[in-house]
Amino acid sequence: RRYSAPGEGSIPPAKQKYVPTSGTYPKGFLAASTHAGVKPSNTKFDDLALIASESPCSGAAVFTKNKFQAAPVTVTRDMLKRRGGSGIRAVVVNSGCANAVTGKGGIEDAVRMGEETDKCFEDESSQPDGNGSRTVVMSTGVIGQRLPLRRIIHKIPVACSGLGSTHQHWLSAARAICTTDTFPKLLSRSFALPSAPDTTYSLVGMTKGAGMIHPNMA
Amino acid sequence: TLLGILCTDAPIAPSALQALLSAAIDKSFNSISIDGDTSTNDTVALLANGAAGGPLITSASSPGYAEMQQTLTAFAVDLAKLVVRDGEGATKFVTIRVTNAASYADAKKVASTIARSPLVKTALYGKDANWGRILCATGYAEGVDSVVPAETSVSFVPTDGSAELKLLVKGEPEKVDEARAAEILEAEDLEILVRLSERGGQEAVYWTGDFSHEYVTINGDYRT
Repeated sequence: RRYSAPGEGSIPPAKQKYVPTSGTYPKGFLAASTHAGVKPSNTKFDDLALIASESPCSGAAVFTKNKFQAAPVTVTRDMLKRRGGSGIRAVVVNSGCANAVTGKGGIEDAVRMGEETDKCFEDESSQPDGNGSRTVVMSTGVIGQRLPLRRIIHKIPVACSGLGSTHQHWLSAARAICTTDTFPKLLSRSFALPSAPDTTYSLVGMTKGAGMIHPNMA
Repeated sequence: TLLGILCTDAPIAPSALQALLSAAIDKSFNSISIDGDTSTNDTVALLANGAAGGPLITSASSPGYAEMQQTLTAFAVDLAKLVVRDGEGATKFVTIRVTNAASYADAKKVASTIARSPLVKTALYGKDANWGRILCATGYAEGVDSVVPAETSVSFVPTDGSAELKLLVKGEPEKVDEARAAEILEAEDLEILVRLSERGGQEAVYWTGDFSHEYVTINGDYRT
C-alpha cells in the first residue's frame, strides 16, 4: 500500500480483474484529472479529479453523520440545500488532504475550490443566479491539515481544459481520488426504463475507500 | 474515507433524485464495513442531467421511478462491494446475511455488529470456523428484539454453490466437519448466514472483510 493513485503496473494481480478496460458512459458528462501535488511527497500521481455536466443538472448527496464533519461536507450540503439540488455543474475532488477539522479557514478553502471550478462553466446556462456555487466539493486524505489551496486552485483550470468523455478520462479520474486504495473503482452500466422504452440510459460510478470505512450517511 | 460519485443521463428531478439516492445508499454503502470507523468526510453524490431524454421522473409515483430505484441500488451495491474488495489489509470478502428478523432494521443491526467485531474478523483471517464469536456479536447487538437464542442458527455458505456448512442449529452446536470448514475458509469469498428465529421474515445483507497484520502495519505507518 502506498499513498498514491494506483496506476497501471502497480495494481495487484488479484485486483486487476476489478478494473474495467472499457465502459458505457452517460451522455453529457465529462471527466478529467490532474496532478496538483496536494501531498508534497506525491510528485507524480494525479490527485485532483473533476466530473462535469455539459448542462446544469440535478444533484443529490448523502453525507457522513460523524459530528466532526469536514469542510467540504458542510459546504456541499449547504450548496445543495441553497440550490434545491438544481443547476449543478460539477464535482471537484482532491485526494491527499481531507480538509477536515480545519476550522473556518477550511470552510473558506472548500468554498474557494467550488468557486474556482464554477469558472469552468461561465456559459449562458450557468450565469450567476444568486444561489452561489454550482459545484460539489469533496476531499479525502489526512485529517487536521489545511489544503494547499494555491496548488489546487492553480490546477483546477488545467483539469477543466482536460475534460473528456473517453474511458481513459473516467479511469484517470477514478484513480485520482484514491488514497490507500490499491485499484481504482469505476463501474458503468446501460439500462432502460419502461417510461422510455426506446431510450438507452447510462450510469457511471466511481468510488474510493480502503480504510476508515464504516459509512453511516444521510 | 468513502467517496462516491455517480452520474446518469436519465431525467430525474432533484427531489426524486435525493429519495432515490438515499434509498440506494441504505442497502449499499451504508451496508459495508472495513474497520468500523466512520469518517469525517464520507460523501456520495449523484448527478442526473437528462441528456438521454425521456419523461422526467419527479416523484415515487412517476413512471420509471421503481425501475430507476432498482437499477441505482444494484449499481450502488456493486460499487460498494468494490470498496470492500480493497479493504486495507483484507484477505477475505465476506457477505453477512441475517434472516428471519422481525424487521429489516433488526437484521441490519445484527449484521453490522458481526461485521464490526474484531474477534470475528481475526477468526476469519485465521480461517477459523469460530461460530462462538459470531454468536457473541449477534447477542450484543443493541436494541434488537429479534434475536431468539434457542432459535438462532449460524452457517457458512460457500460461494461455489455447494451446500452450506451448519455450525449452529437452533442454538445447538453442530459437529463441524473441520476439513470442510477449512476448505470453505480457504476461499477469498465467504457468506455467513445467521437465522435469528423461526418467525421473522426480514433480511439484511452486509459486506465486510477480515482483519490482518497488514491492517495494523498500514495504519501504524499512516501519519496525520
